[in-house]
Order: sequence, then C-alpha cells, then structure tokens
Amino acid sequence: ATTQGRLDSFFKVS
Amino acid sequence: MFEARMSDTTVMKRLMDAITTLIDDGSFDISSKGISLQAMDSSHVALVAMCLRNEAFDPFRCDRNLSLGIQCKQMGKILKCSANNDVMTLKAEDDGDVLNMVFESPNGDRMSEFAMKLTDIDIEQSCRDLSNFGESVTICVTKDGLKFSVKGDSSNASMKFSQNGAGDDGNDVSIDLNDPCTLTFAVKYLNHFTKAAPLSERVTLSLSNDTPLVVEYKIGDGLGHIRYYLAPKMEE
Repeated sequence: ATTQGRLDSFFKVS
Repeated sequence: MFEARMSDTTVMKRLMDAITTLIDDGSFDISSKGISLQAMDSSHVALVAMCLRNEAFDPFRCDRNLSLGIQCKQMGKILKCSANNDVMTLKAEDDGDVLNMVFESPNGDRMSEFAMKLTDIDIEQSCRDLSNFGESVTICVTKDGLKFSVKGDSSNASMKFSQNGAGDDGNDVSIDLNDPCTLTFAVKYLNHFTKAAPLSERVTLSLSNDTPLVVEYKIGDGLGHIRYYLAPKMEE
C-alpha cells in the first residue's frame, strides 16, 4: 500500500 | 505604481487556467523583473511556481516591489471578457487594494475596464485534508525508455515512450538519465498540470527517487515558465 507524501517533508516551508 | 501592457491576452488566459487548476488564490509578486507566483495546493501535495518575465510585456513598469493577492477564479472570469487578440493592460497603485485590467481591441474601437479587489492572503492558512485520492500512476524511467502504468480496480494500463522514438502524436521524446528511477503519483494532480499544455509545445518531467516530481512548461520564446512540483506516494 502507498500513502500520499506531502511537499512539507521535502521543502522547508516558511 | 505597477503598469504592464501585453499585446495579446492569450498567454495570460492560458496561464490563469494552468494556475487555477491547483489553487484558489495566490500572492503574485511583482518586481522589475516581471511577475512571479509560488503557491501550494490546499493539501500541500503539489506546488505551482510561475514566472512571466518583463519581456512578455511592453511597456512594463514597476516602481516598487508589490505583492498582489489575487482570487484566481475572479481574474479568470474577467479575462474571459477579453478577445484573444485584445491588448491587455494591468495597473495597480503601490498602496492600493485594487488591480485594474483594461482590454482594448487592436484597432482601438473597443475598450473595457475592470477593477478587481485584491485580497490579503494568509500564507500560513491551514490546509484541508483531501479525503480521497485518485488512482496512482507509477512512472518508471530506465535506459530503455519511460513507462507510465496505472493499476485500477477493474483494469490496468500502461504507456511506454522510447528514447529515440516518437509518441503517438508524432512528438519527440528525449530522455536524459543518470540513474533509473521509479516513483508513484496521484493521477489527479498530473491531470491538473496538463492544463498548462496550451502554453508550450513541450513538457519536461524531472524525476529522482524519493523526491518530488517537477513538471515544467516553458512560456513562449524565453518569456517565462510554469513549474509544478508534486510529492510522490510512499510505500507504507
């Protein structure tokens, strides 16, 4: 099974 | 004072369509270099980054950097009131809360004016969870080519593009590969990104294992670009 990743975990969101 | 004139509204219409597919409202940054935007969708899965250089306008005047909070749907509605070959002028005062848009027919016999209220956009606005995702597409790149495959409830499908071959529509496919990679994404978002296709004859997908996908469309001949970033699906 897969879960949808979020961009927050790849980019530092200010 | 910001004032920019574009000789043909088509690019702006296509650009707003390509942005509205992902976000409701965004902060458009205006500087002497041009207009840019960077915004995530409400679920923080995808991001759109757009830049339209000042060369896309003539004249382009920006005395002071501005951030214009624009409701994309509203701007789209106004843009629909213009003909494709209309000349468009955008105007905003440095401390104003309105973006003025003027459309003129090329021979000058018709002019329409709109004033759109700008909104304060809370960049930190809380995100809403999406309860359902579309089906997933797995993109696999090897030295042999590029393969898209989808496993549905009742059927599976796959499409393969070869490095030196041509797609069904005769468009060339070129692949620049360092390491083979396989990533899975929500098809729904890729469909959203295709909204930008009218802006460019070519799309570039950049993939690397365990990093977001980047989908880029160039705008015109060096006038700018629109890029989408999409978080991959992860194995549980």
